[in-house]
Formats: sequence, C-alpha cells, structure tokens
Amino acid sequence: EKVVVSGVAYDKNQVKVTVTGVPDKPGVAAKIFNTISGANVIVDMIIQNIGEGGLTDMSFTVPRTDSKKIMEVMKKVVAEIGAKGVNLKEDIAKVSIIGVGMRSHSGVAARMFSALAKEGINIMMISTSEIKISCVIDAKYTELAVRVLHETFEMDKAA
Amino acid sequence: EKVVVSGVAYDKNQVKVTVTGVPDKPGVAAKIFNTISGANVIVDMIIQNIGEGGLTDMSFTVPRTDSKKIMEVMKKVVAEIGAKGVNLKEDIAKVSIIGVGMRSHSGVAARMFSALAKEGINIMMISTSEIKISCVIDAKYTELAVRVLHETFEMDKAA
Ligand SMILES: C[C@@H](O)[C@H](N)C(=O)O
Ligand SMILES: C[C@@H](O)[C@H](N)C(=O)O
Repeated sequence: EKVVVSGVAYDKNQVKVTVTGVPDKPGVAAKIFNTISGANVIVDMIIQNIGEGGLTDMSFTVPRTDSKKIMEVMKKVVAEIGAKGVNLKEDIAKVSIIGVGMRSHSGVAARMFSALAKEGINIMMISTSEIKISCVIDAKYTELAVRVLHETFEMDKAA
Repeated sequence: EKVVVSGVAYDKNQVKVTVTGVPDKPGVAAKIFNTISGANVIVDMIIQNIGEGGLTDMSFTVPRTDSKKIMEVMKKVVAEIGAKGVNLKEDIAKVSIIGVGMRSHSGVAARMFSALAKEGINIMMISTSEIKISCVIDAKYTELAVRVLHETFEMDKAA
C-alpha cells in the first residue's frame, strides 16, 4: 500500500497528565477513566506502555483549560488506586502527520522522527494509528516542527 | 459531538517488542525506526510514554512472522544506542473499538476498559486516536474480549 502523507497537524491546547506506579491489574484503567468521564473532562490521547513488576505508567492529555480540575480529580484517584503519584506537564504540543497507508511503512515514522531529530527536538511521547503518527514535543518547538515536517513530506509543493 | 461506536476489531497476528532504558534524547527514535525500515519490517503500533531520569521505554508491534528477524535487528540497535535491553511478547492480541467522535468522550474509553475489567482481562497497553481506541491484551482472551465489547456497544443489535 502506497503511503501518502496528506497533512501536518498540531495542537498546543493540550496538557499531559501522567499517573506513575499504577497497579497493573484489571479494573484500574476503568476506574481512572470512569472518574475522568464523571468529571466531564475530555481526553485526547491515552498512552499506556507495558508495565514491569506489576506496575505501569499511564499518560493522557486533556485541554489546557482543565489542568487544575484534572489534577484535583487525579490526586484523589491516585490515593484510591494506590498509584505512586501524578504529574502534569503543560508546556507540550502534539504534532502529527496524517495520511493513508501509514502503518505499513516504518519508513514514514523514521522520516518524521529524523526530521525532528535534525532540529534537536526531543520526542517525549509517540502514538500511532493507520492514519496518523503523533509525537508530543516541547511546546516551544511547535512552529519549527510543523515547518520541517511540511518540508520533509513536501506539503508546500502540493499546496 | 455524538460518539458512535461502529465496530470492534481484533488482530492476533502482532507481537510486541519493547526496548527498555532507551536514552531519551533527539535522534534515538529515528535511529530505531530507520533500522527497522531498512530491515523491511512493517510496524503497526508505536507506543512511547514520557520518560524519567533521561530514559524511557519504547514499544512497537510487528507481524508475528517477523519475530525472529526483528529481535536480531533490535539486539544490534540496543547495543548501538546504549539502551538497557529489548524483549519480545508473542502471546498478545490487539482489540479495538472503532467509531467517530471518540476523542471527546473519556466515557467511551471508560466503558471499553470496564467491559474488559469485568471479565478479569488485564489491559497491557493502550493507544488511542480520534477514530480508534486500542488495547493490547493476552491473546487467550481475544474471543471473550471481542464478544463483551460487541455486547457493551450493542453491535449485535445494530447488525
Ligand atoms: C494499568 C491498567 O491499564 C490495568 N492493566 C488495567 O487493566 O486496568
Ligand atoms: C526516546 C526517543 O523518542 C527520543 N526522545 C528521541 O527523540 O528520539
């Protein structure tokens, strides 16, 4: 399947919440997200990598305007589930390349990561789907990241 | 935006590779995926959560048929980038709910996680996009997971 990168997107309106030392057993993710849903907070990305020693970390992003509310909610949840802690990172941005046939080409991800690396931009989080590869980076690099991704995937020529 | 869950999907043909103790600095993700791309291995999910102390873990899934090849490739990469190690987990399955308007409703994720939790199914990894919420679980629970997700989101009635 031919890969066509059709666009570059960014979102500077998200903040990242990470719950650390989450007990890795059934029901914990449900508890966390039932509580967040009950607080009427919208969640964009959810990222959980595989755990070790019965514990894992869980990160998710919410709108910047919900920073204070989500941290109040999460502090209670951390106590209830016996997690280690929760921290907030506000100066982030999510940059994504969008296209079709993305999953079949580790080459596309490699090109995106290389483009960011060339500019010294550290990739804090990565999440992928068939139509989108998203990286969370320091917010201050947003415009630079979007520009180099446009150049890498030649959006400017297609435009 | 109203959430409509239109389908449940599963994939038992993936295996998970996790690189642990990855130096969290620009260029490392690019190196890993340039090497994988050079070995002509297709990557489906890439999950990297935020790191701590200058290190993070990076997981990705590849076709089951590439297990041996990817581990040979990754053992070299681990040495080159100075990561701690790499491990393979083969008895996994990816189960997903697909729909529109998914991101605006932490409630949808909560329902999916609750459905799995009720059956005692542990969620090893989570990755989301606007149209898909995916969980990696133990392969032996695949059929049970698909069935309870169908029931939860009432696919059977719509069918
Ligand atoms: C960590 C969390 O995802 C847990 N494994 C669960 O299934 O709920
Ligand atoms: C860990 C890896 O993603 C690293 N942060 C990089 O930018 O390449």
